[in-house]
Amino acid sequence: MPRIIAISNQKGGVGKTTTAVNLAAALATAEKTVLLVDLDPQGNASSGLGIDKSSARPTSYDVLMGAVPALDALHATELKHLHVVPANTDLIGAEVELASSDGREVRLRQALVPARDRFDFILVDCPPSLGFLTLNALTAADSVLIPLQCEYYALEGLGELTRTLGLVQQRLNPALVREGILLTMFDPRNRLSHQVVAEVRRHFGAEVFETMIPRNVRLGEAPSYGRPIMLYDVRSSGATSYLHLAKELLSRRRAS
Amino acid sequence: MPRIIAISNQKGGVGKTTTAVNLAAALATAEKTVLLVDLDPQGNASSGLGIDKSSARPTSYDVLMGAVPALDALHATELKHLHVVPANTDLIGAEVELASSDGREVRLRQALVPARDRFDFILVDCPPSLGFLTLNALTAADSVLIPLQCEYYALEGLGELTRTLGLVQQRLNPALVREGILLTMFDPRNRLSHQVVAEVRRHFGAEVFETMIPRNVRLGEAPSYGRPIMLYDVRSSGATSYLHLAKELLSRRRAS
Ligand SMILES: Nc1ncnc2c1ncn2[C@@H]1O[C@H](COP(=O)(O)OP(=O)(O)OP(=O)(O)O)[C@@H](O)[C@H]1O
Ligand SMILES: Nc1ncnc2c1ncn2[C@@H]1O[C@H](COP(=O)(O)OP(=O)(O)OP(=O)(O)O)[C@@H](O)[C@H]1O
Ligand SMILES: [Mg+2]
Ligand SMILES: [Mg+2]
Repeated sequence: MPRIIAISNQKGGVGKTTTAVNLAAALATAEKTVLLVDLDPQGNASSGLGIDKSSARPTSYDVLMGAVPALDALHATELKHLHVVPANTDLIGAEVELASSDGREVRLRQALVPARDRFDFILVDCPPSLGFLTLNALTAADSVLIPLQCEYYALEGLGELTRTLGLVQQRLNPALVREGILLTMFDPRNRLSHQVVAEVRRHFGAEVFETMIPRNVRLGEAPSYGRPIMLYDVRSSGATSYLHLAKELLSRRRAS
Repeated sequence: MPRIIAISNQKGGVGKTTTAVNLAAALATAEKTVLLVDLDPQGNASSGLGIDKSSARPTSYDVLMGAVPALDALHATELKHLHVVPANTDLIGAEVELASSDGREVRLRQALVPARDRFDFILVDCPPSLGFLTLNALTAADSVLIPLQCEYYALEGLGELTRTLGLVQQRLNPALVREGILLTMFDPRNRLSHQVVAEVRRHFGAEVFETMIPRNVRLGEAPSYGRPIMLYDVRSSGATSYLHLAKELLSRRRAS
């Protein structure tokens, strides 16, 4: 059963962090043990889970550089079964510092080996690019979950992402599979939303999760309180949809 | 009078491309001659103006590598006074190819010297990062316009962006000034939107444009027709707000 899932899409603002935080929390409320690795120097997933980025140590930078084993970089959250390896802007330096070292793309993969047995799921939040940090996540991962905003520009980027995943499978991680495409910020009042959904389901069929995440202002409010949606407003459509997503992910796992 | 404006924010999905395309078009309808340089490998600004990225040549990659002068890479748009230097995924290779060459951050600045006298404004759309491509844009620019989505995570990233701008001013482009912060995707029904606006205006005062861009579905639809908002739906709140922004930008220029 694959354990490490990268949450990736180079298009910005499509809901990567919102999905990483809330899917991790939903799995944790379903009694799964979950680790969320924040691999974005913006550190949004860290603050979205209430971590104080200015003081939290060690971070994913220390883990990537091999200074600290992953299991020594776990930070607790309000959910018993959810831990996080936080990020801050130190991560920006990692690419330059590792530029000349061999096997720089497999750093995270190696660092997470001891963590695999401790957790049911390890989710990795990626920055909006296909560079060094994202390549580390895709090389460490068993599968990749692609959040896709129901907008035109987001659709445009899917081809490039699929090409990159093919290259990663060829050269760095032949076992990498696609966990699925998750449609986010769906607005039923908006014709464009429906058009994007129809086009993605036509092209990618069963690879697209049944569950869609609706546009829900509560999902935007929760991070300002440092809490996942289940702890901020469990009755919201945002919370319900991420709980559905967790169920769908778990039932797909049993089936495969 | 500064002529080159970089549109930058490392946070993804905040409206950089939507602002670059529609501010450029609004200035062009005000009879200003405008060049939009697409410096994002996603090439969203290019397709947002109807350019076929799979075939358009030369591109911003050719200009950055010095293979083609900027004035030989102009592509016409539906607006007489608006030209674009398009982008495609070739741009991803530029950073690696220029890795060991001196003065790699001033490539765009040098390439745009002959273009300065041909246009009233040159806008540069940046990718969601503070890496090589964005540094080229910030080094070439006279000023930087920062689109800021009315959301919590977008607010978090502002400190990092301000720090980076300080470094660019110290080391690469002492003349760089802040054109202003533009609040985008403002939703008056949403308490979080109002909170973010109040916080940004309190912190940054007169640096924040009076004009705010409302959330308007027509802005999301226009790119799927390859047209700026003025040509897609000139009566929409999206079109009105970008026309206001162009007026405000021009009147600020006269005042300074
Ligand atoms: N379903 C939703 N409904 C409403 N708001 C949402 C939803 N999903 C995400 N958001 C908000 O939209 C913004 C973008 O989402 P998020 O930051 O998760 O995207 P991202 O892909 O991680 O961005 P980046 O590319 O910068 O990493 C955030 O402010 C978030 O709170
Ligand atoms: N004011 C607005 N109202 C509604 N939708 C908008 C608005 N501004 C932008 N959008 C839509 O939101 C999405 C994000 O905007 P856009 O792509 O311009 O952001 P960006 O900062 O350029 O993203 P990236 O970080 O990927 O370059 C796009 O699908 C766009 O069509
Ligand atoms: Mg994110
Ligand atoms: Mg963009």
